[in-house]
Amino acid sequence: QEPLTASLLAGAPPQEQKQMLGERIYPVIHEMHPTLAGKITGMLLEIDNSELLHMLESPESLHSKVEEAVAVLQAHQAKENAQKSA
Amino acid sequence: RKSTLNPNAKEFNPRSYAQPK
Repeated sequence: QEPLTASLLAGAPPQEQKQMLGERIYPVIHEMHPTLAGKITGMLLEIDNSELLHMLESPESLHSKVEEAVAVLQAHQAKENAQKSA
Repeated sequence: RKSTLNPNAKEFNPRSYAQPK
C-alpha cells in the first residue's frame, strides 16, 4: 500500500479525503480498540487533514490521540449513564 | 486543557472492512 501524501489527498474531493484518511487510520485503531474503532476513527477525522497526515507518519502521536479519544468517549458515556439513572 | 475531540462524531465505516452482503 503506497503512503498517503498531501498531494495524493489534494486530488480528491473533501469527503473522499476524509474517507482516504480514515481507511489508513482505522486499521491502526482497530488493533488498539477493536470494538470502538469506527467511533474513534470518526472522532479523529474531525481533526485537520494536515494534522491527520502527520499522525500517520508518527505512530506515537496517533496512539496518544486515540487514547485521548477513548478517554473523551468514556467520560461522555459515563455522563450519559449518570443522567439516565438520575 | 479540554480535549477538542467530539464524542458525538459520526462513526467511520471503512470500505476495506465492509462485510459482504
